[in-house]
Amino acid sequence: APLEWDWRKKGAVTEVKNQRMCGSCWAFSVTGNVEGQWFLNRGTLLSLSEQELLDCDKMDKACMGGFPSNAYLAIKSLGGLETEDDYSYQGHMKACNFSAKKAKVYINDSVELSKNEQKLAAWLAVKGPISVAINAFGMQFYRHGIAHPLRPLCSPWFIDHAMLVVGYGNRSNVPFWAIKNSWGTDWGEEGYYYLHRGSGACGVNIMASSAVVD
Amino acid sequence: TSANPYPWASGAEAWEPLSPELLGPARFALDAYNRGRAAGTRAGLGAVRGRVRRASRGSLYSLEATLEESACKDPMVCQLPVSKKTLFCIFEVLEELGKHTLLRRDCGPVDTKVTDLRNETFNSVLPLSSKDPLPEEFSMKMISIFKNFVATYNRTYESKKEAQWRLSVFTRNMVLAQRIQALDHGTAQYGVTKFSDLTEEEFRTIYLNPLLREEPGKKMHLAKAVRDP
Repeated sequence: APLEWDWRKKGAVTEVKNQRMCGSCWAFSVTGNVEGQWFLNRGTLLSLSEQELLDCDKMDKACMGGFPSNAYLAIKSLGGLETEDDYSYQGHMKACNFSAKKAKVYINDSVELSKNEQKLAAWLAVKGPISVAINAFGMQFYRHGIAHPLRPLCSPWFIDHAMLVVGYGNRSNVPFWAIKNSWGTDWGEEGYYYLHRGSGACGVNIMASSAVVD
Repeated sequence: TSANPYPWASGAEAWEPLSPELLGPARFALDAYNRGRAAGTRAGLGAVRGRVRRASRGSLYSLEATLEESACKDPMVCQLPVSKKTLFCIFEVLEELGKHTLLRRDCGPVDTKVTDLRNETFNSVLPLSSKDPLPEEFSMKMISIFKNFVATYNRTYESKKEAQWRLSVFTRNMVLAQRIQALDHGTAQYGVTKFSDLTEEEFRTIYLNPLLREEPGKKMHLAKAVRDP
């Protein structure tokens, strides 16, 4: 893996979004990943619809939570994702209003990624932003800097929040993952969370995945 | 579990120092921690505080405790007097029909240096026990920070009672943020955020995704490793 990488600088990442009072992080994590995959494979960055997943992905539970792995299957079986403009975010579940005619992107498959953080970094640099899920310990009060909570306080077995890794690097010799969150830009570092890299901090390496666009 | 939408109305969630009611769940959590440990290496309870949420069928106890355990695992080998290791633990114990179940056990060593520093910070700025009367200077400072928070994040509350409750949640959260800060190995700064007036339960219920810890998702096949071009 290169020493550092940032997909934001390469135009593969849309603006930070806001899930509002709804546990829909899983949908934002997945649309962020598909946005990156579509950009890398088709050259166009589109902001995609989380509301479509909230309303139409019946394997998941909208604001009550969900799994990226289920969401990829839903996108595949629905026939794609509409854009944010066509199917805008409401922050609560409604009747499914997906129209295949309006779908702007599709995916062919989804894959689980390695739990080795060095291999994850290498994958990210070549293939694009990665959907991850972590233990959100301390994030309620996170302001900035590289978080590295004590392992017993941030156990990898209590995963409860999905996000999108968009890059990595080092700040004053402290290795970090740059992670796009979905709590708006008035949280963290302009909406981003920086987490220690290389120690399996908060289980960041446990549930890494990506869509595949051919 | 879902968050009580009007926690300020019941007042049932306040953190309390160890009371007879908390003793049972605390002992149960300690026993669970010590299970399988040889006599002489078992941990003992230090400071404990906790809170309880009651539902129709049972009660959920959230406990924060320090445990003291001998740093020597084998008394046959350790001849010299050994120092004690302090652990900071978070336990969640569910009591249903008189039966206890341990739902959460997160323990980590508390570095002495960190502990001292933390205590110093807390003693000088933040009183730790919810039973201690807050020093006036501290209360005034918190009110001022809270007013700033309300203005910054455009918060409105339904009543004075709710505002008062939110101030107490905010104050407890500031203590918690300092504790998280002291126990972080990285460069992160913790403090006031737009979520600072929410209880931990409210935050978890509203913004997080509890499904991720409860069930396995659909299995996907493994990605091929990338190759150096």
